Amino acid sequence: MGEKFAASFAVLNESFGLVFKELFGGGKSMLSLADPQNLLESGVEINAQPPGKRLQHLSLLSGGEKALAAIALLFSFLRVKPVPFCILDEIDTALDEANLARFNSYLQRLAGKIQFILISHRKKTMERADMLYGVTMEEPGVSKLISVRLGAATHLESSAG
Amino acid sequence: MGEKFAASFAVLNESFGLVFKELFGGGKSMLSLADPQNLLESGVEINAQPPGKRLQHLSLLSGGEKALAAIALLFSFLRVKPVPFCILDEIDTALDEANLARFNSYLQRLAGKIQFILISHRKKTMERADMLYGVTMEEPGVSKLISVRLGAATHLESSAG
Amino acid sequence: MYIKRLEMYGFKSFVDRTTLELTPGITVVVGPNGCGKSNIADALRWVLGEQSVRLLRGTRMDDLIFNGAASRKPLGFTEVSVTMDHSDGSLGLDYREITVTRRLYRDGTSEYLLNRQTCRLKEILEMFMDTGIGKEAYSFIGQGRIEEILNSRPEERRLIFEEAA
Amino acid sequence: MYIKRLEMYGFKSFVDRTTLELTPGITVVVGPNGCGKSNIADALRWVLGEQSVRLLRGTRMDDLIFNGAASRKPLGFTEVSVTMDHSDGSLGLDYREITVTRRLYRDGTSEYLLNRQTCRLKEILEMFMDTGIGKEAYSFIGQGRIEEILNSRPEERRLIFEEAA
Ligand SMILES: Nc1ncnc2c1ncn2[C@@H]1O[C@H](COP(=O)(O)OP(=O)(O)OP(=O)(O)O)[C@@H](O)[C@H]1O
Ligand SMILES: Nc1ncnc2c1ncn2[C@@H]1O[C@H](COP(=O)(O)OP(=O)(O)OP(=O)(O)O)[C@@H](O)[C@H]1O
Ligand SMILES: [Mg+2]
Ligand SMILES: [Mg+2]
Repeated sequence: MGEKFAASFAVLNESFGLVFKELFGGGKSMLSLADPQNLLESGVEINAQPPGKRLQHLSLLSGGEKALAAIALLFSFLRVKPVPFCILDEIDTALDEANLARFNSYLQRLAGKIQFILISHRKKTMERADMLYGVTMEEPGVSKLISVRLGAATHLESSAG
Repeated sequence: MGEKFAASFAVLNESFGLVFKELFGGGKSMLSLADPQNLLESGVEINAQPPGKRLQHLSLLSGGEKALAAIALLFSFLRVKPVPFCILDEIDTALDEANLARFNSYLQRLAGKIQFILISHRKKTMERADMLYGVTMEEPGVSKLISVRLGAATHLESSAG
Repeated sequence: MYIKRLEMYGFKSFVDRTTLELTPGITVVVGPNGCGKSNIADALRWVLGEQSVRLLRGTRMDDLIFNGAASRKPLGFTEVSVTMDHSDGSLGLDYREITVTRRLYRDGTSEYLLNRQTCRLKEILEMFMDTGIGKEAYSFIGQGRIEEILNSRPEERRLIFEEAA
Repeated sequence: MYIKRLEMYGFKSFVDRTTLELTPGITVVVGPNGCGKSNIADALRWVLGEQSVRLLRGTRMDDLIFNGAASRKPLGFTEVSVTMDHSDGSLGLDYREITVTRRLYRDGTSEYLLNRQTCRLKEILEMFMDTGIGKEAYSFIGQGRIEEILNSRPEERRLIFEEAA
């Protein structure tokens, strides 16, 4: 049981290292066991070092860096053990344009194996949609769905961006 | 003591009602005392009803509506008891364009009495700046400040937006 | 396996019967604050078996039923159906297509259907067991919750790791 | 009363001496993720007397001192100064301009100066008492914290109301 966990842990750690580098465009990251002698119960610690920076406690990362590190962790799980579909509600809100672009490229790579449904108000994310739905509330308190052609999407971002 | 609180509470309640309407472009809101018989200890409850919607528990508001209601509460305090300066770190992130525009207009009105320092990546907010500072990290791990002319600001938003 | 369609009736702000046809690729939902985007995510979560009212952003289960608007009366029940393409057989069931339906009445009674046959919540949860489907911080990331993946204490994180392991 | 200038040396990622000249109007700070914007807010908060390491996003006070970068060694101390225009006399002191300086060394020792005169933290805090200056959820809203104004329980909210009352 402990050995099984150790084996999967090694796989997850490698996955996290790779995904982190892709999303941050560099840097490094590592998962470590708080108590390697106690594989059955040990907690897991996360170390993240954005490019050019020193390895620091997670709490010293910026808002956008934390969001991207969390996305890297989620994606690294999905790479190792895909789930059929994944619903993500505004997870790209804190990312600057450079990080957002890398996030969207990576999403595209996972989208072969996993069906993604995203809620977003970022233009770059909308541009990656195979299908785009708009939700409106013309009648107060009543939601209405409209399906949107991608040309019109860039117009919609001006109701958010 | 209890009477003093009751008097200020009435003033805050009226202020919140007004600011909420301005920021939401309608709707209504109310603060109420959980225990009006016990002015000295009663907690304060918040009721918010965006335009066209029913009065609902705060938790049923959307992410952006909650952010705007919180901004309304903060601004209503500042209106009643101004503080000399106020530092706001990315409080406009969740707002759509319509709410963002109203937020920025209201900020302008308070800016006569209160000095605001905002961190933002929203273009509409940058356009309201009397002074704009950019922060960069060309040398990894080392922050550098550059002061920015407003024409260049719209360019900067494309590093965030 | 992927979701082909989501149908909602009387679910939160979606008072009128609404159908989303989905692509196996990437679907993006957009719109202004408060228009109902997160409500769609809640509907999907709920029909897949979510029992935590807190994760559905309510205080009581009947918060999920449309509770009225300016020119609309509250409804007495809500119904959501999700239809999945199951031609890969990954759930081990003998259907090419699987439809899960969940209904909730104001008096608190619930109904569950699997391919139009009445069933219990237990059967739906068992069907999805070990697939990760519907799991918080894995298959669903709620609004404002992405950073929680990092915040949880090392021991809590362990549970997520065991899920993925 | 308003802030004229903020000067930082060795504060978090601002290793080099940096000066922000501020306007009494609206100043907006922009830039990519992780470049140091929130660190500026932390510097201002800290020099005004913030004692909570948690509100300064660190785990220990010396997390505030520049701890090195690829081609830079860590520093041994940090110093931040804020200069305020006080021509309205609102703090009740007889200065037209007030400068508060705070220094922290790696060994944990601190120094405080008021208009270049050594003083204790206590005097700085007393000077700002009842003005709301430096108060969380009033004068400072940290990143990701705006909604907390709504989340606090009714009894906690009471404290904020008494502050404003
Ligand atoms: N049971 C219900 N009946 C009617 N309306 C409801 C019900 N529950 C929630 N709502 C409404 O749904 C709206 C919230 O929708 P939702 O959270 O999906 O918004 P959103 O599009 O995600 O917005 P944001 O961009 O701000 O996150 C609220 O205005 C709320 O009044
Ligand atoms: N003591 C320190 N020494 C050196 N660098 C530090 C120190 N403390 C924090 N940092 C660095 O400062 C950076 C964070 O800066 P900050 O939080 O101000 O970013 P930000 O511009 O607000 O970004 P975002 O837009 O993502 O919120 C981190 O990358 C962190 O490595
Ligand atoms: Mg939402
Ligand atoms: Mg920040």
